[in-house]
Amino acid sequence: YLLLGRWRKKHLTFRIFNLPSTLSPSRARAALHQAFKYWSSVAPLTFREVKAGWADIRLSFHGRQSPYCSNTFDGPGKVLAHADIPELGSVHFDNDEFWTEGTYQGVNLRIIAAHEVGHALGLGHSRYTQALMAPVYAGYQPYFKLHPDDVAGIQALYGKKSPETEDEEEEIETPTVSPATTKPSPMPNPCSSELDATMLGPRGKTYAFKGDYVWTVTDSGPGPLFRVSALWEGLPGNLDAAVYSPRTKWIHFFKGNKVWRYVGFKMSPGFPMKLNRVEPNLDAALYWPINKKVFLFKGSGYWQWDELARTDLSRYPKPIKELFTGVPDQPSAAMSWHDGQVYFFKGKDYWRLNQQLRVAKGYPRNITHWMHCSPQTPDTNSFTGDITPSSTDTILDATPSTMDSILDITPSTTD
Amino acid sequence: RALGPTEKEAVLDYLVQYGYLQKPLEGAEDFRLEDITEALRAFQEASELPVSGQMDDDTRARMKQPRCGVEDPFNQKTLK
Repeated sequence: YLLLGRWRKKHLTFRIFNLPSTLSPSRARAALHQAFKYWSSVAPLTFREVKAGWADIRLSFHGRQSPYCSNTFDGPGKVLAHADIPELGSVHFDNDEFWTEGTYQGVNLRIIAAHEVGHALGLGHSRYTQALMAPVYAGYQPYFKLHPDDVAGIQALYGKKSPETEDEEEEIETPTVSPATTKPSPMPNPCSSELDATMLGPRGKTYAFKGDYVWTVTDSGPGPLFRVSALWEGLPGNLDAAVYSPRTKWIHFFKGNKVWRYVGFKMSPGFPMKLNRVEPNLDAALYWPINKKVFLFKGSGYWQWDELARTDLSRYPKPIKELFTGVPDQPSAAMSWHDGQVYFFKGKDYWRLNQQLRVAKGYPRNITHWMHCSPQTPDTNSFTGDITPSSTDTILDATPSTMDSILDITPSTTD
Repeated sequence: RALGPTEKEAVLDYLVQYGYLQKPLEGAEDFRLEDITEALRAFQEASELPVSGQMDDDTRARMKQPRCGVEDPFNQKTLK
């Protein structure tokens, strides 16, 4: 055997992203589950399946083309599958193979999967041509079991399976994360609803969040409403706060005692995470381009967070009024603009602050103005969007829109 | 020597893809004959085939068999 790496933990999660078309889903899943069991039966390892979010080991099928794997496959035969070594966790199968189970025909999914999981656990190829970890597929074996060299290799990495760990053996559990199937909240009226959150997002798009919905705001008015989870998979509605940082390209969403991180529309590994250094149930968040920090707000206090440095938050929260002059406590949303002007929202009002973080004259104003909804705007549901800012509107005064791109809120292929 | 250009390229691609032969660092395209012979010997030994360092039908057949895409660590020189 050859040892290529090892996981620093022994209780691993796995996720099956897609399945081959040549086997029924239940047989394919059973084959993949059994592949893990070969290893957990001889070493103190446990494997728990998750059906959403991040997993340590990620199994998927792709063919000659793949948007996320530079190591493309070669059609039927030759290369059957490949995998990364710990702690990367990618396991890919060639979708062009005739994957089978229980027959000498085709390529046995269970045996190949067990081999690739062996790589994902840290084993290289074995010199024993009859070992599971031999590089060449030795064909279907009705009473397959690990070769002594496979067992010696995995135990060299993770030790022997001792009796007490037997009862620790976690069955392949059912998913702990089930997709939210709650009924969506009623559709908000972008022209008059109090907001849950706002953010100046990637490419200068202004996003507004309410309930289960999100829309963009431009100088031609609010865009179409989309379900939050349709854009950011895995993200719940009724958010507390949202903030995009051009510095890190991270989007952070906050709800309750959890924080989600996305890059574009893709959730970052390991999220959501528990909020443990700031209070849960935040009110708002914003990124201030002047000092490149993220500000979090709750009640009458704020935290200033440097995303890339270990910030000592023990001196926070500090009073909002100390830094943001003229702003109400418990804002419902906040955001800043490229030029450093800051907007706070509460109820149906919004405040604009200048670069000295002082509320500008004539504020608060009604949110209808910020949304570029003219007074005669019909109800959102029949919203036509033909709003033109009144002549008295100065672009900078309302939501700055010169940077806004044309509405195409759905993630394009380049997103 | 007995290989046509197409088969020679396919054999060299296989030996490089699976870690038996390493592209020379100095960027020279051609592999030295002794490196190719050594790589073939390592592959034949790992495959429990007669070790000759020459291409033969058994070696050719083994290279055609379905396998894992991860490299093999059987040529100590390239492994290092």
